Formats: sequence, structure tokens, C-alpha cells
Amino acid sequence: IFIQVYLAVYFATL
Amino acid sequence: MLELRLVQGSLLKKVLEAIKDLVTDANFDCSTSGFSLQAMDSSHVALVALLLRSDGFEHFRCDRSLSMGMNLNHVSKLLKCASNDDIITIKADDDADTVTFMFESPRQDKIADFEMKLMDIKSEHLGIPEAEYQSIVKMPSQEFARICKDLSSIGDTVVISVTKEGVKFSTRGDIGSANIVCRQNSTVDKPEEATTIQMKEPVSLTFALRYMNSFTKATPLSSSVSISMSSDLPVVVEYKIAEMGYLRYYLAPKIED
Repeated sequence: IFIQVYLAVYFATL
Repeated sequence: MLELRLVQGSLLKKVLEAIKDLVTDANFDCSTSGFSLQAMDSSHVALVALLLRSDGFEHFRCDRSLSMGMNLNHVSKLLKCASNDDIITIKADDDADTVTFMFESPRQDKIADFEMKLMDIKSEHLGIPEAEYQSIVKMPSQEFARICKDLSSIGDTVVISVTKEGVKFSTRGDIGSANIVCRQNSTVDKPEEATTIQMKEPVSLTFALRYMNSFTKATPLSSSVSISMSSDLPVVVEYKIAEMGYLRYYLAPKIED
């Protein structure tokens, strides 16, 4: 089973 | 005062078609360097980044940096009123709550202007560092679109694997599984038909096909697409916009639970 990662895991909010 | 004159107005029409299904509302940012946009989809797993550099416009005046919030469906509807060969001018006053799109026919015998209300959009801006990717695949954009469409009739996710043999797109679903391998073919006559692979390390990542299919709406913007992947980063699917900039999509991978 695959789970979707969120972008915030990789990129910081400015 | 902001005034941007784009002779190839069809570019803006294509850009809107390429992003309106992914993002509903977005801020268009204008500064002396150009016209740009960064917006995430509502699920926060995909991001679109647009840059149209100022020197790609016939006339580019932006007295001070402006952020203009727009509903992309509304902009798209409005741009459908422009013909493909129209020259498009975007105008706004510094403190205005409206933006004007002006469409001029190439012979200057028809001029239309449409005023649209701006929106106040609070959007999260993400800091995306420049990164070295483990593998970068460049291939014809129509080929990539075809692969995503074909695979989505079989499965919901695509595994993109890059090795020195080539790039493999795989999926599986209830009816079975599919693998499509594209090998390097940089000896073809036309560079836009080439598939090239720059690989520092092999990489294999899994993505939702729904998003990949949405990205391929940008196919009319560029004859080739580049797919940059690293095992610890979102994929970047980039369509270069001739002489002007790019439309990039970032998509976070799916990982095994």
C-alpha cells in the first residue's frame, strides 16, 4: 500500500 | 502601473489551460524580472511554478512589485475570447482591485478589453531550493502525455525508474500490469524527438497518475518535457516556454507504507 507524501515534507513554507 | 504586452498571446492561453485544472485560485506575481506564479493544488501534494521573464514581452512595465489574485477558471474563460494570433496586454494600476486584459488582432482592426475583479488570496509560498537531481530524462512531450494516458487506463499510480538502459514507466491494476520503456535515442534527426537520460544514480519513484495526466495539459507549450528525479525530492516535470521561461510542476511521491 502506498501513501501520498505532502510537499511540505520537502519544502518549507516561506 | 503595470503594463505587459505579449505578442504571442496564445502562450498565455496555453498556460491557463495547463494550470486551471490543478489550481483554482492563485496569485500572479509581477516584478521587474517577470510575471510568475506559484501555487499548490488543494491536496498540497502538487505545485505549479510559472515564470515568464520580462524580456520575453514586447513591452514590460512594472513600476512596483504586484501580486494579483485571480480565479484561474475566470481568467481561462476570459482568455478564450482572445484569438490564437491576438496580441494580449495585461494592465493594472498599482492599487487597483481590477486587472484589464486587452486583445488586439494582428492587423489592429479589432481591439477588445476585458476587466476582471482581483481577489484577495492568502497563499502559502514554498521555498524550493535549487537541487542536483539524480536523474533527468528529457523526452518528447507528446510521448510523455501518451504514456501517462495509456497507463491510467490500467492503474492509478506510475513507477518511474531510470537506469542506464532507459526510463521505465510501470503500472498495475485490476486487469493486469504494464511497462513502457523508453531508451535514449539522441541520434534522431530532430532534437525535439530525442529522448536523453542524464543519470548520476539510478532512481525509482512512485506517483499518482491523476496528477501526471494533469501536468500533461502543458503539452502544447513545448515539444519536449524534462522529468527530474531524486529519491529524496518531489519530481519536477518541466515544460520550457520558448524564449520566455518555464512551467514546472512538482509532485511529491507516494511511498510504501
